Amino acid sequence: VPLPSGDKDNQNLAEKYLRRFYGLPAGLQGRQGASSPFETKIKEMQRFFKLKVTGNLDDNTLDLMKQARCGVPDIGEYN
Amino acid sequence: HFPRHLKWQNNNVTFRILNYTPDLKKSDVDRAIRNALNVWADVTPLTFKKLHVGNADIMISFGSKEHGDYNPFDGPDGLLAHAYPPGQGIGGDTHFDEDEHWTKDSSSYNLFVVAAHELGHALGMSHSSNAGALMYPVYTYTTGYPLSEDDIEGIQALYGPNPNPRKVKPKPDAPNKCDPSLSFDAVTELRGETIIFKDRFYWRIHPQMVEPEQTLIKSTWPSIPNKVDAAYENPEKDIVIIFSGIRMWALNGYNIVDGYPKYIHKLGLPKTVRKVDAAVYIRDTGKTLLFTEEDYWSYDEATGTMDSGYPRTIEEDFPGMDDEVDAAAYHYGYLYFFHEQLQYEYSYTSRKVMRILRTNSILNC
Repeated sequence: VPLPSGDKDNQNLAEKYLRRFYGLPAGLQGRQGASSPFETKIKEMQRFFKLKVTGNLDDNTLDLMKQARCGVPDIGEYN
Repeated sequence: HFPRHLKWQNNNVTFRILNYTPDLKKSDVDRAIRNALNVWADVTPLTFKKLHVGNADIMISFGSKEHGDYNPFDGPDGLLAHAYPPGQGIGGDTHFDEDEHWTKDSSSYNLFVVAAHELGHALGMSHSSNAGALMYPVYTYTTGYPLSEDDIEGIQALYGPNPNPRKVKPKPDAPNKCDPSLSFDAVTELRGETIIFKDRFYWRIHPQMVEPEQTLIKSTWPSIPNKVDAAYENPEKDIVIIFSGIRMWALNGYNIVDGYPKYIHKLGLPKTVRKVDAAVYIRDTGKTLLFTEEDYWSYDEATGTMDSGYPRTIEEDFPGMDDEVDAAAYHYGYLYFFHEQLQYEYSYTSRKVMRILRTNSILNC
């Protein structure tokens, strides 16, 4: 079932955020099931910010993604 | 640090400001950048020389959207700036998003605060997950010396300490919610959430949120001090009163009510009282209890006057409790007194302590 538009916007925001700051591979993220790259990266971000590590795009996580910040990735090389 | 602990091999680093934002006077930009570099120079052997022509190690510029490095900015808010780790060419270069509004005060976004963070990257610092560190990725306005112990430890691991250290007082790192010795500065309700103040931070506990959210006080309320002594909510008036020293602020939601801060003596406290340790509004009686050292007062919210016959001693009226209180809250007929690392659940009706818990059990520890 297509995501309701609000969720879709959040999903897009999250994918863009994770691509830029956590190295989520580009391209359409397939199923969001267990151990999908998307979920793995969400967990990485939740761990970094000491949020509850759920792998889900919950409110706390989304709130943080919307806050003004530095453009440098939170993990690994910046080239 | 970045992978391979990238750093400048020469401690004498050069920088050049290529262009200026129209949001600030040129001299303000120069001062913000110089002060931001001095923050790092204070704690390392690094020196920073300004060039006006040619290639410098750190080339500083303002640009918007795609600005020549294939790492485009995104318009107002969101990405504020970025910088590259030490190295040849683009290495060390620092870019600010011209679509932001750059300021030199607490309104967003303070150029000095962002520059100190970005120049940390230009020296080899990566992001910190410590919410009190300057290198924390999310923008938070702070006053005073911006480096925390975490930042200083990181930069000195790359370059060593300053051989002639200027006395700096680093900010303490963010308090750890599950530290068994944790004590609170103040606790209050705020429209159904519980707000717990500790040092420069507060935790926000929402009934639906499993994890408390830790934030710098200044990033939500830039005009209240970094240290809160006591706080309470009067839900009937939909205001929270914050006490710090001999002053108090009124918050309506997240906004400061006009006419504040006021002196705490306006409530009828004697001038000898210089600080309120804890405050709590008792919904059933309409009274606010104000605790200071071993005494407490009762303030009638409806008449706006102090009840007669006070102060009384905490020990006398709250048997089983400690004789001092750090913070206090009231839920469904129970008073919760926090003192050091213990929390006393006191039944207001049966007038006795029902349970003694760890202070941070409220933080899901």
